[in-house]
Amino acid sequence: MIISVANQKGGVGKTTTALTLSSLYAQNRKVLLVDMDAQGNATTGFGVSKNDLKKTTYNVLIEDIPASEAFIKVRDNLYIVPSNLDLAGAEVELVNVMSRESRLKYALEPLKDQFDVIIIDTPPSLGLLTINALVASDWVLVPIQCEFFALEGVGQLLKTVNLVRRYLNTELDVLGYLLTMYDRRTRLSQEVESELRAYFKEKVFDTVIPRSTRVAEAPSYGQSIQEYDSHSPAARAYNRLIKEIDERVQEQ
Amino acid sequence: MIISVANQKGGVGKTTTALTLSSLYAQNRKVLLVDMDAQGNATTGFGVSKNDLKKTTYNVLIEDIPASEAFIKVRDNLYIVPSNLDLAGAEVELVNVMSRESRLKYALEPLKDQFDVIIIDTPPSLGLLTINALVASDWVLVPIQCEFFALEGVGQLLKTVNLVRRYLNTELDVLGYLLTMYDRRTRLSQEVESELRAYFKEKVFDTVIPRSTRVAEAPSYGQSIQEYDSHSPAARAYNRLIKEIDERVQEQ
Ligand SMILES: Nc1ncnc2c1ncn2[C@@H]1O[C@H](COP(=O)(O)OP(=O)(O)OP(=O)(O)O)[C@@H](O)[C@H]1O
Ligand SMILES: Nc1ncnc2c1ncn2[C@@H]1O[C@H](COP(=O)(O)OP(=O)(O)OP(=O)(O)O)[C@@H](O)[C@H]1O
Ligand SMILES: [Mg+2]
Ligand SMILES: [Mg+2]
Repeated sequence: MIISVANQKGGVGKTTTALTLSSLYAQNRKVLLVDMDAQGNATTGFGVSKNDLKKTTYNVLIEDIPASEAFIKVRDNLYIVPSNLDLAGAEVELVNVMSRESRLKYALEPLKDQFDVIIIDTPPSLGLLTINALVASDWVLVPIQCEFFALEGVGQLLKTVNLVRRYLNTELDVLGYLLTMYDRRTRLSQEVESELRAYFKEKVFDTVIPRSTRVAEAPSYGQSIQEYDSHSPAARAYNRLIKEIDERVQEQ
Repeated sequence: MIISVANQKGGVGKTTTALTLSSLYAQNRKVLLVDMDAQGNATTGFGVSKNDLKKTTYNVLIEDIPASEAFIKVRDNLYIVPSNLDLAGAEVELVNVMSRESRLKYALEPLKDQFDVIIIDTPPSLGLLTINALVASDWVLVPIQCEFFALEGVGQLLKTVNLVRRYLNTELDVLGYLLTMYDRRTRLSQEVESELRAYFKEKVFDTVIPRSTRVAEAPSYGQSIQEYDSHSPAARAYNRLIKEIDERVQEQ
């Protein structure tokens, strides 16, 4: 199972969700996290230093080195293909490369037997890096911040998902929309939630991730929220989310 | 005076800052806001509908139409060059265009006499759209969210600013670093602030923008925070910021 976490709106909780899901799945499955963002937040989130990386996502995409040479172990059952600033150039470099949209898909093909779950963190854009992630994936999980601007870009993301499904990856489907940074005390969160559920109906996860400072603090210790504070409301919400995801995947 | 608001990290308050500064400056100067983000959040933030736009930033950059044909009036003394999803294709289309980094600069040249202040909102990336904004600007204002991941990308942004200054725009300088979404109750905000002030010293604005739901609510009414709730702590902080900016600009 390969899941991309994507939304071109910035700061909606893509990396946090990718880190948390990978760490949770690693409790009983073998997991690979692929960092497709040049900012490398997923790489840092598990405490990996970006300065002494030998191979990164850049080398896999542009120089065609096998992903098995690039991934590093960060926890039991949890590996990451790290990224660093080299990846910033890849968007433009990929433009004239043969089958530019499918580079990641071919790179992950040989790893499908080694890993039960592959999760891909994407940058805040719908460029070739995110398209590579979608082409390589079975599912896309869309975090949506409970704020006004958050709903604006979802239509464009869906257009891109539909284009990918039509031309490059018939398997791709939306796993669901995840409400993040939900603040129970504000009217805005409730409004965004009711608008989203009215529009996308059962595709919206029942589980909502609450805004919680503990989540924002965890990466500064190189830990996921489970490791940092497993009893926090946000950690418990992500536990419920895993169950919902497994139900949706099994139904298909 | 032309100011770009830039930081490739997503969701740090670029659009909110661009909207708020434009609306404040428009109280006593003639202001143009340029939306260089395909998401078009700055366009929507002033209540402009993206569906019936005749000309956008895309037409100005790629089809070379004069910016004076694209801007629309949104308030007294406040105009905007709007954007919509057409702009999403511009990053790739610009790659092979003559003097691709300077398209915006040439487009804004004839408007310098008409407007006292031009503010440019940029997308969460360091691609050609943000580079166009930096090449066209005198200053770049960098919003930084008081969270762990927020400090990671600043080095890369500065590298890009220095490259632009060296090859394409010797005038460009960092106006300052603005701490946004500051939550006084959390240790994380204080840690990020002290790290940032230790590193960038007086380049960090004294003014800090507090996290406030009122700010997140304002754009859903098509209003800036001044219009929506001028007595809120965030609105007052942005008022102080304007004074600090004016001092810095006059010193130079
Ligand atoms: N539930 C939450 N409660 C509070 N803070 C959160 C929560 N989820 C994420 N954050 C914080 O919000 C910020 C943005 O989250 P994150 O970096 O995961 O978003 P992103 O979508 O990956 O951003 P980008 O678009 O830059 O890649 C981070 O500082 C993160 O720690
Ligand atoms: N001081 C603040 N307090 C609370 N919420 C804020 C504040 N400033 C901005 N926000 C909210 O945080 C979210 C992100 O802000 P904004 O969209 O301005 O960031 P951005 O950097 O422009 O994002 P992007 O990278 O997607 O362009 C928005 O929903 C906005 O309303
Ligand atoms: Mg991220
Ligand atoms: Mg923005």
